[in-house]
Amino acid sequence: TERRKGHDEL
Amino acid sequence: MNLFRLLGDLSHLASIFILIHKIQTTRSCRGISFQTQALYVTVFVARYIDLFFRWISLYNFFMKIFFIASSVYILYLMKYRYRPTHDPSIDTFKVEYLVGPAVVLSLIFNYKFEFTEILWTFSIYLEAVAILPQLFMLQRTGEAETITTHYLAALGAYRALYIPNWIYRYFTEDVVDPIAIVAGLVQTGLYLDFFYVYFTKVLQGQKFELPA
Repeated sequence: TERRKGHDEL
Repeated sequence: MNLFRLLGDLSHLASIFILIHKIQTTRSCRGISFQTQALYVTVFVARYIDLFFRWISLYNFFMKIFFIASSVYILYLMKYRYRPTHDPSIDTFKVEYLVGPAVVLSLIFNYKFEFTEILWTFSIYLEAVAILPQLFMLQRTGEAETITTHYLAALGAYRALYIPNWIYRYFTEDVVDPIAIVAGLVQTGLYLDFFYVYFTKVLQGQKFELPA
């Protein structure tokens, strides 16, 4: 499991 | 994109249309907290600053533009168009108590100590509590127009739907976003009391009234 890097959610 | 996130976003969109519809048909912003709406503008501007340097998708782009534009439009309606219908004397929550801790927390708990990254984190923490002035106002007056409760229910459903979205993404994409998840759980939690009254009263056709 990795931390999400880009913020792709609103 | 998964179904939960899409439904969450659509619910968020719906909440804004309901709010604008309420203000325009009743020609009044009675019962709506200006402070909460101002906090949402702050949230969107801080978070969607990445419009300038990060491309995600056409969907993402238009949604961001919509959320910034509509929240500013709502402030305009409240501040100018229907100003006399807003009663600041019942909208008295101290927003400093929300903005201050959100700034401090975002400086401590973030993924990367960079300006735009801290702004993103700040927006996540601030959004989690931005509804409090509105709920506080509801608590004070003890009642709400039905249309206002539909607005709040759609807004609460939006964050609630993001929770299954995170669970789904954990299993399908193997990614977690602890900051968004913790803040999202807090945000959804704040709506629990409201949802209880909404389901037991408003959806049964009764007026939204809090016990004295």
